[in-house]
Amino acid sequence: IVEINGLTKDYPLDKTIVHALRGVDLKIAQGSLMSIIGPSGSGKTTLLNMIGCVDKATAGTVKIGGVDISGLSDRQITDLRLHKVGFIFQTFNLIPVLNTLENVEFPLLLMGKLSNAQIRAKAKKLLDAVGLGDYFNHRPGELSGGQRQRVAIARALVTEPSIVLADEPTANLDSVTGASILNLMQSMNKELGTTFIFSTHDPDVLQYARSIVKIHDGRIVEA
Amino acid sequence: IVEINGLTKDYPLDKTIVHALRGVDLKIAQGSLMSIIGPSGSGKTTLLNMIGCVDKATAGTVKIGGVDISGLSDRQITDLRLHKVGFIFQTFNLIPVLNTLENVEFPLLLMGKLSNAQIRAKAKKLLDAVGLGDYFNHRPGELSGGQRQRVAIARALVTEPSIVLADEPTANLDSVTGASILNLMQSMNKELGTTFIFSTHDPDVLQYARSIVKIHDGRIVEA
Ligand SMILES: Nc1ncnc2c1ncn2[C@@H]1O[C@H](COP(=O)(O)OP(=O)(O)OP(=O)(O)O)[C@@H](O)[C@H]1O
Ligand SMILES: Nc1ncnc2c1ncn2[C@@H]1O[C@H](COP(=O)(O)OP(=O)(O)OP(=O)(O)O)[C@@H](O)[C@H]1O
Ligand SMILES: [Mg+2]
Ligand SMILES: [Mg+2]
Repeated sequence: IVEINGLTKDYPLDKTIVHALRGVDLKIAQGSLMSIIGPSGSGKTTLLNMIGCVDKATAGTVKIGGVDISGLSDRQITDLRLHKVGFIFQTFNLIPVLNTLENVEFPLLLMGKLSNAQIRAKAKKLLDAVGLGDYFNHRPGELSGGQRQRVAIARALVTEPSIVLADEPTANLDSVTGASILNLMQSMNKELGTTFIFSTHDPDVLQYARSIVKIHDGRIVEA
Repeated sequence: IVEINGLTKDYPLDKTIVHALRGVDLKIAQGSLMSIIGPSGSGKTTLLNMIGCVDKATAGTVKIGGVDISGLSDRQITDLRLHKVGFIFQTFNLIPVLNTLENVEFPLLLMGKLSNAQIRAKAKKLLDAVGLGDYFNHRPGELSGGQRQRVAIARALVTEPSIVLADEPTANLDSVTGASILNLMQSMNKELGTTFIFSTHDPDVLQYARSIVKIHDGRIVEA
């Protein structure tokens, strides 16, 4: 479902260039539970950003469902990011002025397919599943780090996208809470065929992954 | 060096009150390597914020070096936070317009005790020690999550404070990088007698801790 060829990403910085990705080739089958591991600074977030159309590549191609994303208009990219690809950001990126429930309802409201009552029910159900049933009215600044992380997780999953990009989704979670999140993702994978691509430093996540890819200095070193 | 009695922190929220800390008693000896563990949302960050004078308690006392911090003026608190207590925040809190080197030099500049050359040398040495020797001129937005975390770590350690509060300092780090950070802290503890109080979900950190405190729902459950 995701096909990456010769993917290269350079960040120009003053007089130097940071080569964040150096020609990455990767095929990810639909329904995968793939984990990308590698040292801090090795390119995991950059790779996920390329797949999630958050940023443009310097060279190489990313195909999602057979479609080369570099050929898409901004409108089509926004559409892809709303309907097809869910993103759990390493820095969460919650909307500070909305509370927990509103943050999770937001993408469903944008999609405009369900009634407000259906949207509210869907959001509440997922928030209960990640252990935030008592925190609907907290705003992000009124939550703990791991609670914000779980709001970001719920928001990415609530639209039931085909592909979920999860950037270190358990970094701020204790092992018990983390396990419940991973179980939730595992059952979405099983029942809905959702493709999960994790980046992680957490050995527990690797227990759930069916394929593991190692990245080092912007290159894949083992696949 | 830190003495906590009946520490209580309530957050009023619409019509409810969140009881984040419910009467915590804790004594932390000078030179400790203490780890606070507990589920997401259990009160770890709130506890560190109380010790670090980032926020005021609802009830109970915090004494640092025998001094009740609730009696201190804002001026004295700023002084304490600059000279005595280093804080590695769960959300890093770096200054976005300064680059890595400037972020780490900043507290030393505020202290005004060393020459600019000495400050620069000290900051560079510590940044090398956390593996960021090639990233002096990156601004926080131009760094990976784990790199930002290490800038936050270097900034807290560069003033060689008596007490370091580390809120999930390895959350965004791979195990090799995390281990080098913990080794650095261990040698500061050994050579300078620095007191370290970690909050963590990372089992590797527990290997370095000499005492472990468990918190659950705002209460200490094992000490
Ligand atoms: N400003 C606030 N208003 C209301 N509730 C708050 C506020 N800040 C924190 N809380 C609540 O206080 C409780 C403790 O939060 P705290 O950040 O100390 O948890 P934590 O143990 O650090 O969690 P984590 O491991 O997820 O970082 C949480 O349930 C949180 O929702
Ligand atoms: N805007 C930017 N300008 C310059 N360099 C950048 C920029 N963004 C990222 N980098 C660099 O690109 C490299 C890869 O970053 P990336 O965020 O992908 O790493 P990562 O594997 O996700 O690391 P972590 O595990 O710490 O989150 C890093 O060395 C980083 O400093
Ligand atoms: Mg990253
Ligand atoms: Mg916390």
